[in-house]
Amino acid sequence: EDAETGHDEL
Amino acid sequence: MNIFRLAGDMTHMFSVLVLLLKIHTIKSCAGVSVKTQELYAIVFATRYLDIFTSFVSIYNTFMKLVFLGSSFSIVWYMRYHKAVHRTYDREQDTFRHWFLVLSCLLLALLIHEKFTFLEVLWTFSLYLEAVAILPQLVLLQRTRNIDNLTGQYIFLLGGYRGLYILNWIYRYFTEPHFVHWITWITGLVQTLLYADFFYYYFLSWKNNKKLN
Repeated sequence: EDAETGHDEL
Repeated sequence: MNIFRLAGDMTHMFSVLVLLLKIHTIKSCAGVSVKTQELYAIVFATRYLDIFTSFVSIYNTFMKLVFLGSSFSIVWYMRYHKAVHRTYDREQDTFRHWFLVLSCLLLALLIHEKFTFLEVLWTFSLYLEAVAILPQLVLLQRTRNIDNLTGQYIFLLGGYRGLYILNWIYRYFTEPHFVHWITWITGLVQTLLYADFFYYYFLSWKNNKKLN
């Protein structure tokens, strides 16, 4: 679920 | 996704929807700091820039739109809706919040994980979110009273941040390389800012008297 930017949290 | 993070996101969503509903229903923003709302709008605008470039999940995109929409709607109501704007307490809401924006921007240029445009703005949004509640807490102390919805708003915001800390602890123990110092430290600072508010909120609830 990790986006490439590594920011998967809101 | 874990239960702490889901509960945290739901609590966060309720905090902004409760506030938006209050302002829309009673057409008043008495006791609410528009500066805190502007800071939150900037936090979401700078953190969710990747909404179009990196897709995480339907949930993620949906929640980003909810936070962007609600925070900008609240600012619009308080600034441009005639009836609501009349109830805005301009004399008391005097926190110089642009200094907060500037200092968070400088700090993000100094301390970040990667020096890219999106990453620096994302880090800036974390620092700004940690201090965004300050104008509201100062206004609260000045007006010395709090109608229950504004209290609930701050209470839910603090709850969301507390749940996120549990989420980070959970992820630290379940995901091998999950280490994000900047996120953790800013999240902790933000939660500590709420600590004294929680103390007085609990006291007023326990003694069943108005919070002051």
